[in-house]
Amino acid sequence: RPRVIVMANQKGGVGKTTTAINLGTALAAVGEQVLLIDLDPQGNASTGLGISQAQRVRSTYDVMVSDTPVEACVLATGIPGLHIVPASFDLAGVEMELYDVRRRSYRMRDQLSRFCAGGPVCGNDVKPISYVLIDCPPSLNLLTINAMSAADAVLVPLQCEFFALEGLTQLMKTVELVRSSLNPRLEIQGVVLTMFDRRNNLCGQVAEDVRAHLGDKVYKTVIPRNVRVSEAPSYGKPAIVYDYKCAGSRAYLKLASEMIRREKQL
Amino acid sequence: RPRVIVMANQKGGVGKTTTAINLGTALAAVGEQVLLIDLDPQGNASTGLGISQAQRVRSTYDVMVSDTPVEACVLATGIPGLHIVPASFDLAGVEMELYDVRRRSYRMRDQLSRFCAGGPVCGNDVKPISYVLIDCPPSLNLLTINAMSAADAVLVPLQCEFFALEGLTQLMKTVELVRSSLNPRLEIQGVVLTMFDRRNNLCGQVAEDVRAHLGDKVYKTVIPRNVRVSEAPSYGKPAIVYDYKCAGSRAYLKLASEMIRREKQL
Ligand SMILES: Nc1ncnc2c1ncn2[C@@H]1O[C@H](COP(=O)(O)OP(=O)(O)OP(=O)(O)O)[C@@H](O)[C@H]1O
Ligand SMILES: Nc1ncnc2c1ncn2[C@@H]1O[C@H](COP(=O)(O)OP(=O)(O)OP(=O)(O)O)[C@@H](O)[C@H]1O
Ligand SMILES: [Mg+2]
Ligand SMILES: [Mg+2]
Repeated sequence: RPRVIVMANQKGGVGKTTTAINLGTALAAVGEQVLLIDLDPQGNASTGLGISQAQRVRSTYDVMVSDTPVEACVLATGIPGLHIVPASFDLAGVEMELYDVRRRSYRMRDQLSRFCAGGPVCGNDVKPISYVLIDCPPSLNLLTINAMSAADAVLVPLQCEFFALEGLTQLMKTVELVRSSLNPRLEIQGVVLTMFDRRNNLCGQVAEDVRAHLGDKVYKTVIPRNVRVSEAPSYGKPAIVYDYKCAGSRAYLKLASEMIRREKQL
Repeated sequence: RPRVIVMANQKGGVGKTTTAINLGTALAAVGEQVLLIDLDPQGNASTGLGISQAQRVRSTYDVMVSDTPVEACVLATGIPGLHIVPASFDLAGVEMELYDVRRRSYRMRDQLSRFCAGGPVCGNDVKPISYVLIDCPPSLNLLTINAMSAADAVLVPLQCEFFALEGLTQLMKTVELVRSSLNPRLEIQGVVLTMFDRRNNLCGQVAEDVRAHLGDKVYKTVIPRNVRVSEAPSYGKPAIVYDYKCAGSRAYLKLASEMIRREKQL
């Protein structure tokens, strides 16, 4: 069974998508088989991996609403070992469309269970998927709840800014709520500090605060603010492919190995 | 009747809240009477203006769900001429709670009409409100739709990054949809470029792109990335109060005067 990890944080613009894309790529680079599920109607993870709107004939909307099997929606990304189920804009209507549908909070979980029972392989790959990463929208709505109820763990990308810190308590409460009502195995796998700028005092203070409160839950690897990371999506490539040597790429590769070490300890 | 302006952009972290707080403060500084409505469950605009959780006894949740009049939820901010209706976490449940309520897309509009018919004054102020600014969450859900159906115009804060640019088309479509179905007077008042970093090529390219597509809709005033702006919320103050002379504050003061000029021309 693959490990299912959700990138979640209702605060906007903290690096959820950038982490999903680059962590996914880094895990594939070290030999893992990764499936990325884009559950954000904005579809930034799909765009950042070069999937055009025209290619998104089937998407996570079909998985969530019309019960299409996951393997029927999977696309290759051009990166060996990394596949994606792309998002489309109509995902924004899922909360209303599933309003009175039974097991509406378990749609993603039920679909992933079917996928896992069947292999879980993507396309012509023989090796089964070892990691599923789910990118979430910036809210705690039905899409994020579905991702959390399907997951083994939550990875929290956290920008070192005051507003982002404020949202952390609410996020922890939501994870607790999902754990007690929908998914008893859900845990916070870790918190990753993103867009860290050494010259900015506030970043250092927020990082200290977070480590004081959450201790070892906070990854040692810190992702620096690095313009190459924000340029990469306009070429439809992960930073690791766009500029392998830049500080951002090196940080994501380090993050992948730290994550694999953590997973082994669990 | 006050002018009602919505800060909207479903892309997260682009500066909606920072613009609502600092533009509101700048307009109050030049003599306008401003009411800020925090319609984001995260409640960052309320925190950024120093409103503690304990003070949020009544909030926009009460306005939207329990039909409490706006004037009963208004709080002073300590900044002369600027009042706020704070947000609370239970706002996140509004979409479900109003699922089958009649006129659910017009709740904010109906409430603001009542407020305007009664004066519209806040607390002991004699001068009526001339601007209502509404801060929205990073999504195009019922809260944002309510804000747009209540508004005269949408102000779009736009970070000069690739993913933020990608979301612009979808936002324009939503404004068009609201204009044709809920609020025929709604228009895009302008696009404000935020967190602009001169040293970063991508910023320059995105800014050029946006001006080429949207022409005069894009404000001449550009808000620079400025660490003092991101420090201010941790003191519960707008940047303009925290550090009057910093580049960010000066830009927001310029934005306020450019906005007043635009409003006069309409
Ligand atoms: N390490 C980094 N250095 C520089 N820019 C970054 C970095 N990480 C992310 N960015 C940029 O910051 C912006 C926000 O990141 P991203 O879109 O990944 O956040 P998000 O949490 O997924 O946003 P949303 O809440 O809208 O889904 C993007 O434009 C991205 O390119
Ligand atoms: N001009 C600026 N210079 C530096 N930092 C800024 C600037 N404007 C905003 N920020 C910081 O960037 C982060 C995102 O800004 P803000 O929270 O206002 O965006 P938002 O669009 O309201 O986010 P959300 O989508 O979560 O509501 C905040 O931490 C804020 O302090
Ligand atoms: Mg994202
Ligand atoms: Mg905000």
